[in-house]
Amino acid sequence: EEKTTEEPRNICRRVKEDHEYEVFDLNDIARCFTKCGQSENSACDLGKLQRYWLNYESYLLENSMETVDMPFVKALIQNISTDVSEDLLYSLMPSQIPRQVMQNEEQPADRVRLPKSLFGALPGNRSAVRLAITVLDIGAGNVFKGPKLLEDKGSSVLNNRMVGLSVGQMHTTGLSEPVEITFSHQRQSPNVILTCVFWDMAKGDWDSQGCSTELGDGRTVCRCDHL
Amino acid sequence: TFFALLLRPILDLATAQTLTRISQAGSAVSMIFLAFTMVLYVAFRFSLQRFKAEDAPKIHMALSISLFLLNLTFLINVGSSSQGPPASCWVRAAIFHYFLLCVFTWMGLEAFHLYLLVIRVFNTYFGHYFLKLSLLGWGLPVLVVIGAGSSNSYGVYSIRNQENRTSLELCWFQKEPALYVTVHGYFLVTFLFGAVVLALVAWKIFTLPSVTAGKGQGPTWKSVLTVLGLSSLVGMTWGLAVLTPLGLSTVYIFTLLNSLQGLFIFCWFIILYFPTQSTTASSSGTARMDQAHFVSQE
Repeated sequence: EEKTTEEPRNICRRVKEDHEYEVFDLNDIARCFTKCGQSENSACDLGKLQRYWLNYESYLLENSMETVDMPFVKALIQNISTDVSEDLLYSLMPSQIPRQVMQNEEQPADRVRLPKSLFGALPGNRSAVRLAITVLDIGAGNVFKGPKLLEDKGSSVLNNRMVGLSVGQMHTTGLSEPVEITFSHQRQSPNVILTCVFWDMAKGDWDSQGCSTELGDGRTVCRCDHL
Repeated sequence: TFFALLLRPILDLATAQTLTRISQAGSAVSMIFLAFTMVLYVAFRFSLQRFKAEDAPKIHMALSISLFLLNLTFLINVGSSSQGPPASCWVRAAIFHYFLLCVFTWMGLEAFHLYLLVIRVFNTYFGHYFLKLSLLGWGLPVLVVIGAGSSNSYGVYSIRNQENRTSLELCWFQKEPALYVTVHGYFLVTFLFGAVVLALVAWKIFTLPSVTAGKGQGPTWKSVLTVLGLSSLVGMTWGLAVLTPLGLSTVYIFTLLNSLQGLFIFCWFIILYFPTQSTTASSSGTARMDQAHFVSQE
């Protein structure tokens, strides 16, 4: 007699390489944000999981959607003229889809400012580029924590929030004016160090190179010279 | 590109060393005064009749012994290197954990006894009362330590500084989930119980003068001192640990006050039991309540 055995399905260990981003897949894989790290038994392929979400930015740029509104991810995708006359300001308020804020509007506590020079410096003579702003809630698990943070007890990503910025599927370095992200938070104890970081895909860890951190009362401004 | 803001709590080498010195000095002072308390207890048992019958001094004594041994194991643990055979570090961590849990349990039992004396008052007689408390006070921590030990939770624990260098290393937990359940969780349960009982007792103490109106109100500072004394018994100084995320100053206050718990217990013991001319007519709220309990037991 032939016995058939089926191993229990563990999406966090066997996330597909051929990135599928249907609502069902996104919801399923987002469970790994809490599942990975809960116990040593919940084996997860952190590398693949992270790549899945990193590629989601590209997927958003390639597809003709405008917004994403799921509990763990909010995104705004827009076509932007490279000939903008002013810096662009977007609200990153928690649990809201990012939205553009006009110059005469009150500045939201959590925001991102994209300098107009960023669009002018893009390679090629394009009249418009696609911009994706993503806010991802990475939960309390091990996904996107990076080796250093996981080793360093007590360290964390502020509010488990990552802000993704993508302009036209291009790497942009050495910006003359930095991209500015403002994170609001409660007043931190003096024995807590706050560092603005970006996710280095090659290293698979957080890095602060090219980013400066300006500490304020109840908010921190991050300025980075690259995307 | 994804961006984020990282939060890293740091304990630099200088701060870790200062806090360690304060803890060591405080623990040593506590140990000396806890030893005095134990000697006094033995002396009182021979000279004062009520000591043989009352349970409260016995519970104070069990707490004093467990706190003395906790301070002793802490000083040995911090003073000795965590290097060496893993088995030795494992044993040191388990013993340290055991006495910490004994202290938490006896503080909880102090609160329970206080509850019987002040809140419940009537029908508080239990056969072999102190024996049952002792089984719980010394036995329950054994079960927890066996559980933590069998899941291989003990080992070297490191506190790292900004440059990821080790500020302090001691034999303690190597697995955080076990630490959260068997230390933080255990503490939280006993602490919350103690805090509730203390709040009820404080309310009774402060409202007592109004009940005995006409006999003259006692000075409020005495009531305040009584509550402060009781709070050291039920371990309110440990509760300051909850406030340590507020900043370094609260870490220092916690370290100082908590390591001196033995001194506070000694002071309480002296105020409560040291024979003076006025002892028999003591106006201390708890002393009266001890008396009431003694009568109700009879």
